[in-house]
Amino acid sequence: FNFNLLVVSQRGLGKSTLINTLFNKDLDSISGKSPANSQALAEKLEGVNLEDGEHGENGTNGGIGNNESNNNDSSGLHASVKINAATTTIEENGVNLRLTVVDTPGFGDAIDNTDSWKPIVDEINLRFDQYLDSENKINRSFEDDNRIHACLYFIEPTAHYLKPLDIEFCKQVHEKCNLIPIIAKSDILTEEEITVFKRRIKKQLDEAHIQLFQPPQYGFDDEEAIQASHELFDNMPYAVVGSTDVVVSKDGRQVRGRSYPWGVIEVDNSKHCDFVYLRDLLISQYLEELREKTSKVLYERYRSEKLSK
Amino acid sequence: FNFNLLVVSQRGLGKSTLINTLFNKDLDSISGKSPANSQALAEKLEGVNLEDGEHGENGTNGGIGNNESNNNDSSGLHASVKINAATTTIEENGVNLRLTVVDTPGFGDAIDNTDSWKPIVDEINLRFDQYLDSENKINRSFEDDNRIHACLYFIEPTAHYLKPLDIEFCKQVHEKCNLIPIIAKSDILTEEEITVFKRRIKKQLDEAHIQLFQPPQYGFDDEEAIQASHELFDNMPYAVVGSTDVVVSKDGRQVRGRSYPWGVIEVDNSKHCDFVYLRDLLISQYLEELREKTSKVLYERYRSEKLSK
Ligand SMILES: Nc1nc2c(ncn2[C@@H]2O[C@H](COP(=O)(O)OP(=O)(O)O)[C@@H](O)[C@H]2O)c(=O)[nH]1
Ligand SMILES: Nc1nc2c(ncn2[C@@H]2O[C@H](COP(=O)(O)OP(=O)(O)O)[C@@H](O)[C@H]2O)c(=O)[nH]1
Repeated sequence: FNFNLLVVSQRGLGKSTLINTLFNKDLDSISGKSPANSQALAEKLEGVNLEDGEHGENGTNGGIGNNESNNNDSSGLHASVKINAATTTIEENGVNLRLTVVDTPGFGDAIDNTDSWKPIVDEINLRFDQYLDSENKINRSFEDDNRIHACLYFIEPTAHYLKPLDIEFCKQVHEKCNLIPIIAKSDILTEEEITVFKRRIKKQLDEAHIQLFQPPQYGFDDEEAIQASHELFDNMPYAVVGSTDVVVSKDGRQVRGRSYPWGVIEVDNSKHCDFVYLRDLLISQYLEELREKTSKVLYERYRSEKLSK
Repeated sequence: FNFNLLVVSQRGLGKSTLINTLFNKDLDSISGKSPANSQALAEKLEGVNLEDGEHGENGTNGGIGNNESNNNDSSGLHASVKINAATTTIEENGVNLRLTVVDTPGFGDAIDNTDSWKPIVDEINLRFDQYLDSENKINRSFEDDNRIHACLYFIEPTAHYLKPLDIEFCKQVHEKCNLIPIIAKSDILTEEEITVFKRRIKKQLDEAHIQLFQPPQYGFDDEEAIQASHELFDNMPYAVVGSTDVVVSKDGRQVRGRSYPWGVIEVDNSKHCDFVYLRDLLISQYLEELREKTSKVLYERYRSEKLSK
């Protein structure tokens, strides 16, 4: 079955790396994945991005949506957001999953980012419309569910507050898809800074009445599962680090992480960052909840609003 | 004598911390500074900023130039840059220095940052004009040299390229004051990423014909001084980390730094970041060069352009 993940970030917050860390190069299961597929994802996206000149060292043309079809602005003055998608098959819990990552290069990268959320909201709506049309067909097949099941939104780790653009984007999107904001490149923050930053972010989101995807807190039969579910919820927004590089940890283990002169941060170590929580939420535990909420709540809301116009 | 430092950064890149690290809480000389003065600098600036609501947890109003006198935009849509200045006396190499830090909160923080460099260039010009006027007086006193002697520009450590706003700002300012771009919060980057990032930045600056302040590479009498001067130059743009917190290093020393679960980064350790180079350039070694170049080259250029109109 399909899982469609929208990923929104300004350039340089480790988006490609995180996609790879989540889906491609998981050390545990790398033998179970076909190399062709596991290589595919972020590189497929980058392959699509090639016209941005990301692979050349040509400065301002790199990945800031300098695409001729939208505008002639090569100075990066105006927002120019592109929508790219890449699909691959991954195996999770013995199930084959057709994963599509929808990328939005250009978001937040220009000098003037007014309305840069608009092409992204259009894309979410487009996919809802596609589903609506297919529902009305006589011979309908629900294999092609292209609706966005979750939106991973990257917050810059300033340690202060959400930026105006962050709040604007979240407002525009939270009622249309499951919003999962994450603090990107959280290895820039100390444990204390993360605690303060998370509290402020949650307060700002509350004050703006922005709804986040919440893993269900009920229906568990054992204490351990309840505990795990609470932990998953309390740690939001997750402070994540991504890396597909294998480095040697302080105590000599081979781990995925980043090696600095002052120490080695381990991606899969929950004492170093919340990556494992994000992976649990997005992949191993709540994939089905994400799809269900999209289908039963978010899509239904869109459909009834659209049909009642 | 006066030293006037313009500091330009989007919010959250550690600007206040770096100002303090450079000027206030230097562990070596802290006993030599009057507590009243040494406390003063970044807090004076923040005191001026208080109306931004920086000290309250009120989200988007925090430090993004939401000032009533400029515009009514409290959503952070349009750029609203303020110019704040704070002055203190510091002692360096036995000389008393009247240091003024000119801060520019709001730069780069809005959704639309078009022309956000303009109030800053106006400020530089205004200070040149003040000097021009005072030169024309009959009883002139050159004690009040308020011209900007250097501009510290904070580059976001994305590890990719300079952003369009960075390039735009540098273009507008490099011929008016000594431009010293730095890579902020460089503890987010591995050594390898820093090397690549510095190379790309230099290439982009070259291609845009942007001139940086270069410490003079001549006139040294001994090999060691020549060597040190080369090192100072080759390491630009400096990758800096700031901190006034005292933490315990891996080998038990008390150091200024940041403590993470995976290790402790030391601000004054040149193997961890370039902070000591920046401090040498700005304070201990080339202060006089910065003032001279301002007075003999940059100001003269401004003066002749202005008088020939
Ligand atoms: N400090 C830190 N750097 C990261 C992290 N993830 C990726 N990077 C680095 O950030 C740079 C940009 O990463 P990339 O994934 O290309 O960012 P993107 O532009 O958002 O796609 C690369 O040098 C990565 O190695 C992270 O979690 N922490
Ligand atoms: N990782 C990292 N964090 C820093 C650095 N300098 C300051 N910070 C932290 O970043 C946050 C914002 O710092 P601040 O100086 O207020 O930033 P400003 O908004 O640019 O003035 C604080 O939590 C600081 O402790 C640095 O060099 N590296």
